[in-house]
Amino acid sequence: KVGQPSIALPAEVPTLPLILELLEEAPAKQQGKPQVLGHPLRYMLELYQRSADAHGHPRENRTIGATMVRLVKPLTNVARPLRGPWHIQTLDFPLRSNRVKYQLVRATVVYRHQLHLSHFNLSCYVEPWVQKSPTNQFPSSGRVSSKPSLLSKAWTEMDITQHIRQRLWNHKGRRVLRLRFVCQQPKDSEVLELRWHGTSSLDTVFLLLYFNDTHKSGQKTKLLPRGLEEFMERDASLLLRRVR
Amino acid sequence: QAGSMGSEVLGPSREREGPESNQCSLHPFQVSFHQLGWDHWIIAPHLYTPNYCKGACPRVLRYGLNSPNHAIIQSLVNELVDQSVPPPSCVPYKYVPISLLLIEANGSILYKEYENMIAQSCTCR
Repeated sequence: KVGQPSIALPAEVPTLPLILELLEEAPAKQQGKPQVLGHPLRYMLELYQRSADAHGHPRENRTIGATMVRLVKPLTNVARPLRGPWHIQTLDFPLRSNRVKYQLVRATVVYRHQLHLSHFNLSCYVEPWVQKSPTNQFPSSGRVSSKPSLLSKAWTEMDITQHIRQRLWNHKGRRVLRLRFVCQQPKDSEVLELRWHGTSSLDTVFLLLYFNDTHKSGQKTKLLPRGLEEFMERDASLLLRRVR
Repeated sequence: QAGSMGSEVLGPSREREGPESNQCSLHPFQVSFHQLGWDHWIIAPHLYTPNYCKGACPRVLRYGLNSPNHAIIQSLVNELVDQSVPPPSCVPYKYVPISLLLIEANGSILYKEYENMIAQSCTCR
């Protein structure tokens, strides 16, 4: 399943963390590399280059604040019919099942707050999807991030950690974060039927989940007392005679 | 007497120590993720330097080798008591992590730091 080279895996494979991860997360070799292009990939490449050197060594001064960052693209993209100057997309982000090993430290949604469509500059924002609640807002923690950003001026990164923790994180079964991506035409402009399907929702909104590995272990080995080591090093033959 | 007996017993061990170049040490080694068959999954980096440890362990496991007590005792057992008990082996001592950028089967992009992926020093244990 993992691909070449084929390795004869022992029966106790699930106890081998790296192999288990390969089996669970790696795409099958014959499927080829899943196509992820555009801004999300550029964003993650830049995040990688800031956090690790060309050989993959994590940088000492990295500011990522987590050992794992997952970029999640929306599953579905339902565009509502035009309502005056408003354009609304409903986006579903699948959240994988909880793993005890990883602790969610931060969640942000990244979106274009300026969108150029059919010669119009639209102003956009993201809000949680709640049925029959047009004025729904994120809680106070859903503010725009003030952290140094990898994003250009047209993009915004908004912290939604509390929203995910409170509403979704401890739910069992399939969990989906549903958001509304709302854009407004300029007030003075003529209302035109702008077509969303020219704009991939993946390229306008994505979710970033930051995790820390809670099972980091440093196995320390207690060594012989220094005096004994020095003694052995200085006169090993004497020690051997004494043992005999 | 003890000296002559000692030299008899220690004969094979001296062979084990071998020349200076055969001592337990860290050897740099690089592989591409393409060679491992993982390039459809791993976007960055392209090359991986896991390194490896190879060489003979000395008869006396000195301080700098960071050998645990058990290895020192096993070395003595091999030397003095029963040569069917193998001498300690040259294995990695310290590791450093590697950061990978991955594309998962569902199309998500993952940055992840994997612990213990690069051997940085060796020990006899």
